[in-house]
Amino acid sequence: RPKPAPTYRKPPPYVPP
Amino acid sequence: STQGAVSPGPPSVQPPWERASTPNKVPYYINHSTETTHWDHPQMLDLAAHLLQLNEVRFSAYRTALKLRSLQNKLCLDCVPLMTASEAFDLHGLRGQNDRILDIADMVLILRAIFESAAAEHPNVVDIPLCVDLALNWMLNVYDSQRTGQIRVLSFKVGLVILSKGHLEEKYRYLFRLIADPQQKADQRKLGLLLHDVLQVPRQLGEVAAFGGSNIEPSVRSCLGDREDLEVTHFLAWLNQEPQSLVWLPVLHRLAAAES
Repeated sequence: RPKPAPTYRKPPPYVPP
Repeated sequence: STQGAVSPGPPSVQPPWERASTPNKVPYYINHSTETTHWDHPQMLDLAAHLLQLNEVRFSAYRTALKLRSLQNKLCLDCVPLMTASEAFDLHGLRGQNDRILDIADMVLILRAIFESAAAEHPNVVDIPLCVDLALNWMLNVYDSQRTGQIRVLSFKVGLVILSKGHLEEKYRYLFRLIADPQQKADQRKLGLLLHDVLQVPRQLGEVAAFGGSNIEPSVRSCLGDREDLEVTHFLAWLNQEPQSLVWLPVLHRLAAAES
């Protein structure tokens, strides 16, 4: 079954406006 | 990171989504409703969900071609002739610069030129800010998953040309020219670099196992045979046999041709 390629680094955390 | 105003022109997202950038200018997307952040544009997330549904398709080359066709349509790269992409690369000084590193600003500039040209021919189809952001998103997914904000020129060209509009042999010849020396020959190392970049595309779609895995050495040996270096005629002869590692590309072209 096809597997998604992993992304290792996460984007910046959420900051409320 | 920089939230709020990022690049000039209309944004490609609407509330509750917001586009922001990391310190190295890599775009990311904020969902204020779920209070989450994502590397992927919301429409790329939708596309990814659609591509997951295609995992039900049984035959791997056909399944990969369906995924690529969906991607091509969503990114409007089916409206970008190969020559348009090639001219944009040349205009921005990328000819013969395979190892040069592009940053986000470089990539956005070139993508904007490409999609402005496409929008002139297809004004009702090509939404320039959206296409630029989606194409950038896809290219970073394929060639910069760590989001360093840098992609080599060769990778950038390969990634766009594969999905551009053009005859299959035109694409093959263009790809060969990217690695050919002034005597129109390519060596083993350059062929390996090219095939590695080409294979990152099905890899990003979760399909690399179907095409022999991410080790390109067998493909390099198969293409070169006993030769020290490669000429375009040998490259085309090998590709016309539809080697397993690349069969998804001619199948994509057959799929597109069959749509009518």
